[in-house]
Amino acid sequence: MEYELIKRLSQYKKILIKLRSMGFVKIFSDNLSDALGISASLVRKDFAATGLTGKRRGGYQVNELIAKLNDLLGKNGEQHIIIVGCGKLGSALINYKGFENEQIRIVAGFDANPERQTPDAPIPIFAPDRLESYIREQRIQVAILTVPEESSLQTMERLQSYGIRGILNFAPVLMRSSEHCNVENVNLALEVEKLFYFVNAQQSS
Amino acid sequence: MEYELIKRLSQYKKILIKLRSMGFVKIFSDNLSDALGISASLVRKDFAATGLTGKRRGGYQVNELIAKLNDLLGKNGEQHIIIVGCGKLGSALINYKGFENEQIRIVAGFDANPERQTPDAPIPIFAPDRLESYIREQRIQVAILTVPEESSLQTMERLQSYGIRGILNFAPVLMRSSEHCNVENVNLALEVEKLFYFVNAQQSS
Ligand SMILES: NC(=O)c1ccc[n+]([C@@H]2O[C@H](COP(=O)([O-])OP(=O)(O)OC[C@H]3O[C@@H](n4cnc5c(N)ncnc54)[C@H](O)[C@@H]3O)[C@@H](O)[C@H]2O)c1
Ligand SMILES: NC(=O)c1ccc[n+]([C@@H]2O[C@H](COP(=O)([O-])OP(=O)(O)OC[C@H]3O[C@@H](n4cnc5c(N)ncnc54)[C@H](O)[C@@H]3O)[C@@H](O)[C@H]2O)c1
Repeated sequence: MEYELIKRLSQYKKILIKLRSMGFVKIFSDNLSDALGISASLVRKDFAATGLTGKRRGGYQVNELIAKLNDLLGKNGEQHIIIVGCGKLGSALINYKGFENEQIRIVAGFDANPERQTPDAPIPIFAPDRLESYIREQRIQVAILTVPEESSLQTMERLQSYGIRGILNFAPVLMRSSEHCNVENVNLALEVEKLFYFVNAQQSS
Repeated sequence: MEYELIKRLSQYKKILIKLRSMGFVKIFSDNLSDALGISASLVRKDFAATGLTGKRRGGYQVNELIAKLNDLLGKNGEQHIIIVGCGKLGSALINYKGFENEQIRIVAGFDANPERQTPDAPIPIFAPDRLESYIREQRIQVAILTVPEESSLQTMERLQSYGIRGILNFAPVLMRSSEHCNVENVNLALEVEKLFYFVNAQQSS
């Protein structure tokens, strides 16, 4: 498969995962073409070329597409990630079983507070001065950032300088992606706000 | 304003908030019409009727639209919510300053473990047997659910029976909305998976 097609397939999957989490069950090529800013006929061509079928009139089933894209893209084994900041939120994420379902494993944590450093635990928590050697030796690409606001920008910069290519940022500071590092900002308050709209819209209907 | 228009405006805002968290800066009426399953001309008519302007050729600015929709829908004061399960994740959410920016306030927590119950704290944490009276007396509409998997379904059912109309569920159990209660399932593993797609797509381009 040529690069551009692989890239589009991975983008289709990304959007489908997002839409699945928004409750979408069916989708049309126009939806994907809009979300990716490409033509609907290219979407249909890609799907035909890779055997992704749908009932044209009824669209495509989101779950079926994701499963097929998983096969095509070869959901390559387990993805190892690290977490920086192992306080309340960090520890809740370290213990979360949901990562296993998506073949993601937190392999190590890092925390500035000596009381939280447990290098011999099943998921070791190291001091931040181990970050650089650990990221380079273990070829870690993605980190979750759950440090307090005041140390978040500095920690992000350090991670990028060590070669990290993706950061899931929870600190209440909007961080921008750079050329070599993709930053996603999570704000759970927006999830609650979204919920209020459902609740309010339901009440007024 | 008639009901249907208010409902659509609130849905536009909901989608826009979601798209903003995905990084969208600009949007076209076709995107909104697709997401809501309505015609693009109805979107444009709604916007014209409520004075939401955009440069037709360049689309609409997402942040501007959200601010205007906030005014139109009268972002009614502070929304009070409760949180059930005040362990690691629950306490991280109780202390999170990001809720203030969205005018959301966690006013009370509930936890089955007597050691976590602090009824005299600034944000009191009560025993679960206080849930019913608290929800009814304080007219609470939305709850965050951060209990372990094994007690999640039962707790959800209790919340619904007490009249809760929206639940943000973190337990690793996919919960369905009912007629009177809207459930949103959060899975942070999907956010990490999404990040890997960006990172992988970037590397292969
Ligand atoms: N985005 C969201 O929806 C959301 C929700 C809850 C909390 N948060 C944010 O997540 C962050 C963590 O929240 P929390 O409740 O777990 O806080 P916490 O204080 O319990 O944990 C923070 C941890 O980071 C460690 N730390 C501080 N500086 C560090 C550094 N330079 N390197 C490594 N570790 C460092 C501390 O020792 C502590 O253990 C905060 O920024 C908070 O605002 C975001
Ligand atoms: N969706 C996600 O991305 C995500 C991420 C992390 C954790 N989680 C989930 O969030 C939940 C909480 O995780 P945690 O790390 O905070 O666990 P935790 O064990 O630290 O906290 C759970 C709390 O719930 C309380 N509890 C148990 N049964 C209860 C009941 N019936 N009513 C009220 N309180 C009750 C416990 O006393 C405890 O304090 C778990 O289900 C976990 O799987 C989800």
